[in-house]
Parts: sequence; structure tokens; C-alpha cells
Amino acid sequence: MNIFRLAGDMTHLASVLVLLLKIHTIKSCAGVSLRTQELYAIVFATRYLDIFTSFVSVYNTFMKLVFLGSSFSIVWYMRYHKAVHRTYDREQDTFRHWFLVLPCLVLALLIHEKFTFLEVLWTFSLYLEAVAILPQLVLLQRTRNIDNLTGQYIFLLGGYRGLYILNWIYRYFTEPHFVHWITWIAGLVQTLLYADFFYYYFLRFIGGRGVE
Amino acid sequence: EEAEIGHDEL
Repeated sequence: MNIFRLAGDMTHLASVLVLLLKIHTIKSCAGVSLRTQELYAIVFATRYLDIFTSFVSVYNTFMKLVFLGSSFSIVWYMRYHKAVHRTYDREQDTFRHWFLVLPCLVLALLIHEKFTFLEVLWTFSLYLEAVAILPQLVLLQRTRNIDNLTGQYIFLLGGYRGLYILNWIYRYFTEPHFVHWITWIAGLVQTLLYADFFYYYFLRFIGGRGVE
Repeated sequence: EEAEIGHDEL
């Protein structure tokens, strides 16, 4: 564990907590894409299948449970909780996210580090996470203004993988044979997809107004 | 058996 990865995990945790805070306290999911949340639930479900078979550390297992629990409860809230569901912008959240799942699965079957069930699904989760934010970014374009909590959520979610890139650079130089091209490229693509958002986020943030 | 590729990251 290094400072970059810890910062990345904490940033990721913060993004999830900000979203849960928004949804649970003000019972609103305005501006939040249910489709992105569904994709993230699939990402964690396919990435953490090894939670019971391979133990890395208490921290690792604990965080996996937090991410699994939060992503599925956010989907549940947005789908079935009456008050929250009412604030869901169904008409605008129309990105065909299921069209992202199949190509990622095919790609994982073609390009992976090891052809085993767990490894292919783990690779699939990497590819899917790289594009999972697309429905949210499209929704962002359509809904003129978003509230600060949603803006913070997206900023933190985009930032965590950027910190992971620093972690991979650090591990590459400090650990022999630490080479994971698939993870690195997927992580880079994921972070680059936020570039546009980051640009406007900093513009608005510096301006001190909400994210538009 | 070859050790699982350790996915020690989240």
C-alpha cells in the first residue's frame, strides 16, 4: 500500500459517501444517472467475486464490502424508494448502457492476463468501469445545472482513478515485475473521459459558483 | 498451482 493508492481509495470512498449522503438525507437523486450506478454495481459484483476465495487484508475485504453494499443500495434507492425515485430524471437518463456491457465482455474474452473465469470477469470489470461514467456525463450535458453534491461526487469519482495512476507509476518503479498493461490502459481511458468534466469543474469551482 | 495473479488493489 502506498500513499497514492490510499488517497485513491479514500477519494473513491468519499465519492460514494457523498452520493449516499445526498440520496439518503435530502432524498434526492436529481442529476444522478441510474444507469451509471447500475454499471458500477456490475463492476463491483464482477471485480470482487474473489472476496471469499482470496483474502488480501482486512482493509481490502472491508472496502470491497463497502463498495458492493453502497453501489447496490444506491441502485435500490433510485429504483424502489418512492421519494428518491420521484426525483430520478428518467426522460434524460437514456444512454443505452447495456450496449457497453457486451463489447466489454467480448474484449475481456479476447484480451486478459489469464483465461480463467475469475480473471476474465475481473478484466471485464476493468473495461466496464472505464466507460461506466458515460451515462452520467451525457446526463450532465442535458441537465443544465447540477447541484454541488452531484458535482463533488463526479469529481471525486474521476479523481480516484487518477490517483491510482500515480500508484501504478510508483509501484512500477518500486516493485520488480509490476506490469499490468490492461489495468493501466483501462485506468487511463477512464480518467481521460473525465478531462472535459474536470475542465468545467475547475472553471466553475474557481468562479465559486455551482458546476454548470 | 500457479498463484492467482494477486489482485491486491480495489
